[in-house]
Amino acid sequence: EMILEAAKSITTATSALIKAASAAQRELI
Amino acid sequence: MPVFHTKTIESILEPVAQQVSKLVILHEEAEDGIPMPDLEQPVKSVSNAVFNLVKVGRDTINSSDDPILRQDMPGALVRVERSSRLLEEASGRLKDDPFSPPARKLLIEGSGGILQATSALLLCFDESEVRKIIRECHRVLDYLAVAEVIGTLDDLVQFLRDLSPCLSRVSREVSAREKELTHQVHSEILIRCLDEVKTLAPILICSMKIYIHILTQGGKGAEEAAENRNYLAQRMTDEINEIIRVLQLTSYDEEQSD
Repeated sequence: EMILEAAKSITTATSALIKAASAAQRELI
Repeated sequence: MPVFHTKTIESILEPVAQQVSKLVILHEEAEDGIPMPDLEQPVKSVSNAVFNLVKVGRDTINSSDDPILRQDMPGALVRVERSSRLLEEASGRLKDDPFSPPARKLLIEGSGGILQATSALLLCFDESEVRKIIRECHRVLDYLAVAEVIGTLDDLVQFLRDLSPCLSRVSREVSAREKELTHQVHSEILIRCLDEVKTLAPILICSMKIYIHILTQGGKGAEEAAENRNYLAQRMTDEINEIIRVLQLTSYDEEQSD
């Protein structure tokens, strides 16, 4: 189903965003 | 960590659910010690994906004949869009001030919002798919309800022609659904009920044949034959009703009832 693919794209993009945002913080810890 | 009741929903949401949890913990621990990197590009990717989902979601709503989906899905789409805007705002503010604590909070709120709204959307879609299976189950129940008025072989042939494709669809769809569930107990109940239905169906047809045969031979023993047929039809009805009940359960229901 297209809606499942579209939802998957959102969660993939959100994961990438969080990884980018967390990277600097992780270095600090 | 939330519990996702199908493998498809789990595969879509669990990776990001873990990330959101980590993000919250990391920011609690790190507070605002170091600047946040430029998030414009990754936020743009989320916005594009949200734009696409909203488009696909609207197409799904417009093409669906399910009034509940048509009622519930727009709200979930609005929530996804709203969360995406929070991320855009967070990214804009962090560009101005990479240490901004409110912007970091917006980032966490937006990410969590995306997770929750996407989860609501997928649940809404999944429930609609379940209602399709339940509609098929109700068709089978409707046919089983007329088993007791079948009095000739011609009627029995027609009964079989009507029931068989419906029963095959239920069998195929429930079997696929069972494999999708993450809740082991629900899955096992569906397998057991489906096996029962498959075993009972030919026995019911046989009992209907015997009843008709007795009628054409003068009717001696017809009452017992009818009782046997009705008993089998009722057992199949009970199994189908149990399938309908379990199809509607989610892991959350089970936890609440516990």
